[in-house]
Amino acid sequence: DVVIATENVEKHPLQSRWALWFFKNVRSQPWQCNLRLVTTFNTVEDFWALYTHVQLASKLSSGCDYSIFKDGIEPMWEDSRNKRGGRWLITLSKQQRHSDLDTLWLETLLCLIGEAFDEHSEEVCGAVINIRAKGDKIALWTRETENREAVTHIGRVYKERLGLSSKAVIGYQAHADTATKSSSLTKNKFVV
Amino acid sequence: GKRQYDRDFLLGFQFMPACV
Repeated sequence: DVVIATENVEKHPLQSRWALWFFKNVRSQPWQCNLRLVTTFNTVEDFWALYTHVQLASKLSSGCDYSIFKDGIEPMWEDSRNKRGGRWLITLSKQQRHSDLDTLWLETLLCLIGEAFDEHSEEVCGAVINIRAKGDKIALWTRETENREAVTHIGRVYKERLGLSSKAVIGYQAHADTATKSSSLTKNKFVV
Repeated sequence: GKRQYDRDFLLGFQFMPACV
């Protein structure tokens, strides 16, 4: 009876439907062939079903990414909803893969699906985690670099939610700048 | 209105049997 009752409870709908993408670097294939849409979800319950089913980010091999984007937005600069935007970038040391990476990524996911950025949540496109030997990265993507108020609000809330020290500084980079330079050289448009 | 969920609410669903 308990099982039946549980099944009858309505799931909790999210504001947006989200898509999980997985990227695995296979050098012999073009970049886009290495990027796969895993699935989409639009309830709290389905999010957790997915989260507990897939590998933790820290267990992925180097060169892999997870991306979570609003359904219909592809996790690439070229998408029309991304191309004028940018990203709040969190760069991690090698040691942090084992201490902080999974916690920071889960917190990022909860910010997205919970619409943590108030009226500016509509500016959010998605988030990406890159697993790399030289240091992992997490980025929160927004759609319009010029929306300074929204971008900085999102950055301040995001930094607080990640529990970063007030002395730590995170930067926001325009995709248009990242696309033309290596990310380590891209200048920050905003910092919080 | 917008469906906003705070982190504690969302985390409360993490280990629910229906999610496994």
